[in-house]
This record gives sequence, C-alpha cells and structure tokens, in this order.
Amino acid sequence: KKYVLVIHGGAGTIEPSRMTPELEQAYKAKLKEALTVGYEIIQKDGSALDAVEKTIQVLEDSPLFNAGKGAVFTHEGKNELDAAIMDGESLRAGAVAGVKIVRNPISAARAVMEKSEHVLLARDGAEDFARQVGLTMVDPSYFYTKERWDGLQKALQQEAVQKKANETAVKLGGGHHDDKFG
Amino acid sequence: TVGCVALDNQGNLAAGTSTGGMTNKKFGRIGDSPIIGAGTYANNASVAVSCTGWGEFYIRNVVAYDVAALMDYRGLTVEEAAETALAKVAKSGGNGGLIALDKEGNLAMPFNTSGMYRGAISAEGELEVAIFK
Repeated sequence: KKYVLVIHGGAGTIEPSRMTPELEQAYKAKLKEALTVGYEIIQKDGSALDAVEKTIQVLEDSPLFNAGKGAVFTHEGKNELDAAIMDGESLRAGAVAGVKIVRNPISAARAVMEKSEHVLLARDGAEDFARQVGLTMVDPSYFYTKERWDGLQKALQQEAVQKKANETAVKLGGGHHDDKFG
Repeated sequence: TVGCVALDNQGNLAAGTSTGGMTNKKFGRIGDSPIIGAGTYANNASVAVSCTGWGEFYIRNVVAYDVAALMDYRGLTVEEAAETALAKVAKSGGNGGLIALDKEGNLAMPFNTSGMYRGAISAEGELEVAIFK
C-alpha cells in the first residue's frame, strides 16, 4: 500500500480510564478531518508542503491537541508555541519558537522558510515577523482551555511537594528536578 | 504536539510539527519540535519525519535526521530506521514516538508511550486512525 499522508497528535500518558468513548470518538473524528483536508490537496496535485501546513492547521485549531488552541501552559501560565516545517525537495526549512499570539504557528514556520533568509525565529521577534507577513494574530487567551489550565495546576502542586523534598537542590538556581514537567 | 508528513504526486516529501511544549516549562524551555533534524526533517531522497515526546532526548539523539541518515547510509527500511532511532531515545531515558513516510509511500509510526494519536491515508483514500497500541 502506498501512503501519502501520515499524522500524529502527540504521544503521552493517554490513560485508557480517562478516554471515554465520546472523547475517543472526538479524537478520531478530528484526526480523520485533518487527514481528509491534506488528502484532498494531494489528490488535486497540490504540494506536500501545502498538505502538511493545512493538515496541521486543522489540528492547531482543535482544542484537543497540545498545539495552537488547547496547548499546555508554561510555569508562568502562558502558552508558548513552537513549530517547524521542512521541504524535502529543496531542503529549505523554517521554524518559530516561543510565540504567544500567532494563531497558526505552522504557518509562521512556513513564512520563515519562504519569506526570510532564516530558519528559526523566536519569541516576540518571531511574532513581529508573523505580523509583518500578514499572519492571523490572536489574543493570548485564544489558546486557553480549562483542561490544560488544570493540568498546569496539578503540575504546580506536584512541584511544590517535590520542592519541599529537595529544598537544597532548588536553591541552587533550578537545581535538579527529576520531574520533566518543570 | 501535532505533526504531519506528506508525499505528493510529484514525489516531493514534506514534514511539519507544531506544539505547546511541556506543561509547566520554565526559562523559555524549547523541545525538539522547532529544531530541524531533531523533531522535524524531510528529504526527497529518503524520508519525511515528525516527532513527538520528551524533546530533550530527541535533540540529543538528533532523531528526525537520524531516521534519514540510517536509510541513506545503512540502507535500512523506513520502519527499521524509525525503530532504531526511537530506541536511542528510550535507551537514554526518554519516551515518545514519531511518524515517518518514505519516497515510495511506506510509513512507520513507532511509539513507546501508552498511546499516540495517529492516522494515515493511502493514495486510494483508505483512511486509518488509532490511539492505543
């Protein structure tokens, strides 16, 4: 069988107990929708690059996944988004890191690749560039979902417990956390 | 993290990845997603790759490029190369998964976590989606 499009929506501790039939259905429906968008572009002889960007936009716009709307929160309670794209034909590549007000970071990554001499732009500079090339900019609150906010609160509570346990380490400017979330 | 790899009718490959990063991240921490060669890579001569997982291990193991290099230099299939590259992440203490699509339309979707939201569609339009193993 020859495949033309493959997607992933993240790999993590997806607890079967939390995955209700309705939620599973919602995830599968969104994955199918994303695949269909990309497939239609390929079917019309569109470019792999277009298919990748448009497919990822569907997933970025869905609150179900940790990208765009529905992204996780930083320690400071912000959404800082990263994205990259690469063109297999020309080996051109573009990426953005730490952007907070660009609706579709994958489109900002593509703009860096196609409209700049750079490969990676970060934070407010990347946002200025995205604004200059006319990408859709949103208020930071656009990315908020209660589930992700609650996820941060849980991580902060766990961190507080761990902090107490290894006070000394934390004092050494960041110390050594075994916990990868933080 | 979300990702996509595509092969168009002209034989061109492309890869893309987008993420919110890791919950509770500090100090402007960045993972593999925006690092070309670590979380995202595409080369018409071999494969398009998008990764998801504990970013630091993908950066240190240059996983996305490693998949292409293993296919290029050792002649591994996309599945062998993807498994071999991901095994380095697990061996060094990380976890996650990746999707890879080669220039013939063969795919690989390995992961070593409890699940990975993933999907694929063939040239004929046959659609597959899955979450758990």
